[in-house]
Amino acid sequence: KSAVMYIQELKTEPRDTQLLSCLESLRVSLNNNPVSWVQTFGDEGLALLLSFLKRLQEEKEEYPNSSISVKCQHEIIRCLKAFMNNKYGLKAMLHSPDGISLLVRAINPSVPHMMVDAVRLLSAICILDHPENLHERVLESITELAEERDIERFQPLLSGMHKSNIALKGGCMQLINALISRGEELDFRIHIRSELMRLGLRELLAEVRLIENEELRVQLQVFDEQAEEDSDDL
Amino acid sequence: EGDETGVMDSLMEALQSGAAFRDRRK
Repeated sequence: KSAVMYIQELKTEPRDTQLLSCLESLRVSLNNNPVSWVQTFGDEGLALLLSFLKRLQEEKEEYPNSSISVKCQHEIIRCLKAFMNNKYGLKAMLHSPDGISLLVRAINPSVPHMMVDAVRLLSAICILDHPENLHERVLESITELAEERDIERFQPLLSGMHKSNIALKGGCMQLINALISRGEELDFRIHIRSELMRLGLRELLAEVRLIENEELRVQLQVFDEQAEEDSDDL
Repeated sequence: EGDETGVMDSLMEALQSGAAFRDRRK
């Protein structure tokens, strides 16, 4: 199917299994076609994906157990990753007004597999070389969503760390490291770290250190080294 | 511009290996 055909199909507003099947096929096409194909899918296709994601996230608050909705949301996150896997797509996503905030809304500890993908994408956005400080945009979105929900802003990440899914623990640590490492001010980095510790990261880290996993080991080492350097600077 | 692919893959790999965090701080 051509990129235009996917756009036309998404415009017919498919739902449930029909939407899921369209998204699965779209993800394969986004992953396997040249950048020119992604460019044809373009801003219009991206806007459609984001609008579906937004609607499903809002619906999900009303029907939290709809598994097909969750599968569609996860598939959109996968499509976004495929879309952003080139400079054109990445730029388009960063230009979209609500791209980052919708990804932040996908930080949902009750759907660990989707949350892993969301935190990894957000971590990658944080570390991008970009004139705008993207880690600040990510942190702003995290803060805004927490204010809306009246919760502590890092609570979803800490809840993710509590889950048994090791990839999710690693992903959460990655995002924590990405947010802290990009902070230029010592005060900022120390503040974020102590906010996390106050929410229980210290106890969680003690548990995570006992898990034998290379990805976790790397992230813990990064976290410790950065904390140590900042402590020396202080 | 825009033709480069594997952008997210590279960033994610660098994050996973810790390379993204090395040499960040002077």
